[in-house]
Amino acid sequence: MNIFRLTGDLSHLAAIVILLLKIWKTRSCAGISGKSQLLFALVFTTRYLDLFTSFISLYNTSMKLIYIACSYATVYLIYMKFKATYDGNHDTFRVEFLVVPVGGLSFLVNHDFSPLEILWTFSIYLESVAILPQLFMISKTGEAETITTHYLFFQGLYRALYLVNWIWRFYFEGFFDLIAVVAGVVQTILYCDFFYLYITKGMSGCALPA
Amino acid sequence: KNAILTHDEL
Repeated sequence: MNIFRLTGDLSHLAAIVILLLKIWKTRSCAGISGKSQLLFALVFTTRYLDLFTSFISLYNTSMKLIYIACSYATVYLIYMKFKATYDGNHDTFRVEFLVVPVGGLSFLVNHDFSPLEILWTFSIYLESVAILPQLFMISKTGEAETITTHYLFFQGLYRALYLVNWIWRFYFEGFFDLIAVVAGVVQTILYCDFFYLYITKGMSGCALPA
Repeated sequence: KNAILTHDEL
């Protein structure tokens, strides 16, 4: 554990909690892509199956449980409790275009051809592109609420901090996970355009160009 | 091979 990894995890947690609180407080999920949130729930579910097979630390286990619980709560709020406010007409990204190729790739390129490992690999690949329905939705409507941009900022910051964490671990621990690093780089790149707009538009409800 | 790999990151 290093400071970049810890702040990365906390950024990730901040993003998840910001989104959950926004929906809860405003009683609305307008502008939020339910499809991205479903994909994130699928990411956490397939990645954290190792909760049943290996114990790493109390921190590790509790964070996993919190991420899973929050992502399911978010999906519940969008598709059940506040379904009336869900902007399904603008959430038109075809998720099968992500899930199918990512599924195929996780069978072909993985560390070990075993069920748990393939599911872990699937989750890593899927996470790197899971935000696309959300970005697609914003590009369709042309704008995002301030709080939604904060959510995206913390999501992007989390992966950027993980990249620094991996550089750190490579130099100081000799740790290098090619699959995680490549997917992490892809994921971070997807946020670059957004980061630029977030900072130049004064971190407020930006009108984001398509 | 086929040992369960441990992933210590989240």
